[in-house]
Amino acid sequence: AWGGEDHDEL
Amino acid sequence: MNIFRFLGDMSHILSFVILLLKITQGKSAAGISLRTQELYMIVFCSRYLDLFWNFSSLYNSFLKVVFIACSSAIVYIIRFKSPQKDTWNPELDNFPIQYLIGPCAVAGLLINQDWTPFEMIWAFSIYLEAVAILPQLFLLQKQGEVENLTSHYVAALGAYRGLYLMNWVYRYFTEDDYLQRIVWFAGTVQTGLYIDFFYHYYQSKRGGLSRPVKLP
Repeated sequence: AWGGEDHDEL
Repeated sequence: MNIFRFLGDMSHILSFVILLLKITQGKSAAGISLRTQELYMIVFCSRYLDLFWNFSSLYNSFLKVVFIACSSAIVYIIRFKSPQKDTWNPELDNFPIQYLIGPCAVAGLLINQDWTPFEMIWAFSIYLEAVAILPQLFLLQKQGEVENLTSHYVAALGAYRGLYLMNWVYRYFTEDDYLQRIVWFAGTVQTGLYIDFFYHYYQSKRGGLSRPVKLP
């Protein structure tokens, strides 16, 4: 995974 | 998704609509800081790199494209398109944005969530967004008086992150494993920078008259 999966906000 | 976050995103979209209307219909970028718009373009182009591998929702992916497109269009119009480009005053709008980008890049390297390259870039974009409004606020300060549409633009932009603060409080109390200290800290700083502006904005709009917003 390249990361950022849990940043579900803009 | 909750009402605070939805209203926050709508307020952010409203700020783009107001600014795009102002510079396309008004044919002038007077009072608008190109520096701030360039910072926003950097923020969105860096934060939304994960467009290519994270699809948390169509809503998210769609708005990421919209925000990148709008911020790029605004920079393009103010920089290259006539007659707007002639209304931009580089002497006035001269905030040294390298002093914002540099420290945010270092902070992104040192303080991020998972030490992957994207997380460092993501943290950089969060920190940069928190301070991106500074060139705009400095420009307004220099001019003393704020043109009506510009004041609504800045107010919508401030409201967007203020609503996000409420969204984070809501999520903290309703979701179990929700923890985003980086964005909580940066979002608080970002909203804090608007407090002085909001005070003068409220004062000027309070009487119902659209008296111009005066900054001391």
